[in-house]
Amino acid sequence: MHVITVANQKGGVGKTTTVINLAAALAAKKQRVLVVDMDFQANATAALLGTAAPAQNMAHVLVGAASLKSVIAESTSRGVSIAPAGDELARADLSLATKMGRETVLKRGLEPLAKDFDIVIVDTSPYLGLLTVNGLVAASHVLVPLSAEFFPMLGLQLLGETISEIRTQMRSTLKVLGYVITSYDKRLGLTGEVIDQLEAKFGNQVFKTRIRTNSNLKVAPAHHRDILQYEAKLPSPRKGTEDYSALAREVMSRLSTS
Amino acid sequence: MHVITVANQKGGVGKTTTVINLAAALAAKKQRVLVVDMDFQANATAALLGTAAPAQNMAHVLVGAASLKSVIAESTSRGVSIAPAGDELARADLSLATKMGRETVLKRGLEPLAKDFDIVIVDTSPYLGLLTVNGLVAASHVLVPLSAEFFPMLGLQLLGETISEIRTQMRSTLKVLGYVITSYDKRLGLTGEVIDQLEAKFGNQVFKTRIRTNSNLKVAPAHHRDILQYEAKLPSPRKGTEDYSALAREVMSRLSTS
Ligand SMILES: Nc1ncnc2c1ncn2[C@@H]1O[C@H](COP(=O)(O)OP(=O)(O)OP(=O)(O)O)[C@@H](O)[C@H]1O
Ligand SMILES: Nc1ncnc2c1ncn2[C@@H]1O[C@H](COP(=O)(O)OP(=O)(O)OP(=O)(O)O)[C@@H](O)[C@H]1O
Ligand SMILES: [Mg+2]
Ligand SMILES: [Mg+2]
Repeated sequence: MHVITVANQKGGVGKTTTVINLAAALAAKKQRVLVVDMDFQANATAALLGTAAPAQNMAHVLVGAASLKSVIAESTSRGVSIAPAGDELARADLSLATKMGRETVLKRGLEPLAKDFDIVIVDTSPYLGLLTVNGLVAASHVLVPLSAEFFPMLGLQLLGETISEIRTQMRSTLKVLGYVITSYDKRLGLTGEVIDQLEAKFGNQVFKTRIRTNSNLKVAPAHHRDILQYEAKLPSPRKGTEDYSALAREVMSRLSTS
Repeated sequence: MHVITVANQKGGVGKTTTVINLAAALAAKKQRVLVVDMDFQANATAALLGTAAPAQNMAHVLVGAASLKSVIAESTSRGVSIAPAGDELARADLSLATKMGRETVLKRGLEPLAKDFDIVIVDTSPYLGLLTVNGLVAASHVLVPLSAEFFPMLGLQLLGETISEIRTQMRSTLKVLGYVITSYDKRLGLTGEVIDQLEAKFGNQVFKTRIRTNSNLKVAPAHHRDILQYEAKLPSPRKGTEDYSALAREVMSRLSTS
């Protein structure tokens, strides 16, 4: 079972959009996928489960009041299950702070599920606190989404330092699965400059697939649909479906060689 | 002196873009403006000060190692000063946690400057931790930017609860200056739906001004220019300049009547 944590402390760079749509694209390729929502804002949960907040969620799992298995639900996406977030996660950061083994709660919670899922995708909030650290410690791979703009580039240094710290302090073998551009607009000169900088710095770690700017990606979650479901009802071109399916192929190829 | 804290725990909704460009538009209307960067990601600092990180910044102020006045610098925007953020702010949240009066450090630091500035604008990170709480406790007004999309609407509840808590627990008279749409694309049906919901919920608190989607707003910070400086070199229409100048007028009118 691979655990891919999607992380970037810069806000609004497409973490949640990538979690939802990569999960759907992988499930369409017959992977058994579990999404774990570790963001107290519960955006992935709202998109994948309709707006009824489930009674038990990851907050209960983190404080030991429920097993991870028990909070897993079917999502609105075919072949994707979800361990949802909830409001109580906002307090979990604090209540977890004083507990022993506080960085490995998610990792330990996922271990019994190793036979049940092929890929676990973890959504995180734009803050490198205990919830995100749990996501990174539980992960075999970290996927870093960013938009090709000025501010997202500034944060990659800090993210890299956090990943190194986790490898050394938590005896983790976490690998960077790659960096993916999540709102690619080729008409913008800035886009090309940012991609050049990114490729100069990270070479082959940058995914060849770029998710093009596409308003369907904004609309689909409002209808509780992933992009494959949403665009299936629209005429070609189905850019979001193409892009996330291409990303899923690239992800699977990198997982098989890592 | 008015203190306007720009806050929204949803990431990437245009907080920093609003801080930088509203500050510039207010300064163009002869207001003496101070930007305080309370985000350890220091995005406003990078845009307004070039990339040389200043030796002393808000992290030193918060732990009592420097006065706020001593870290203020001229920014690259005309008429705008800045109290910059720095990497050390990432630790400030923790070191501040055990200190007495930990939520009022910024408020107390700003008091001596009441005669020096007309408007202070505080940038915050997408996380309601101690740094953002300091921003809200120090504020006379909170300005909430959001893009007209599905996920930003989900977070307004929690933000509202945080503001109420601050009013009651911290004897603050914090007012909501308003909600501003920061990436308005009228061709998108979703935009209209979100704005309808927002106006149904918040009525007159929603600013009439909407910042239209505009790639100049993405490019300007990469050149360390605010939108007024950047678009001055371009032919009409100067949408970013128009929109942020209109927002500045609306802000000044609301400040004078509040
Ligand atoms: N390729 C794209 N084209 C157009 N809009 C996009 C694209 N990718 C994401 N978006 C939109 O951009 C906004 C931010 O994306 P998203 O919420 O996924 O980012 P995030 O990194 O999860 O944010 P946060 O840091 O708050 O968790 C959303 O409204 C989303 O619908
Ligand atoms: N009206 C607009 N048109 C086009 N792009 C915009 C607009 N407003 C903001 N942006 C871009 O959207 C991205 C997110 O904006 P910004 O960084 O200001 O949001 P933020 O709320 O400060 O994010 P964070 O939560 O990470 O602090 C930036 O790259 C910015 O340049
Ligand atoms: Mg998200
Ligand atoms: Mg910001």
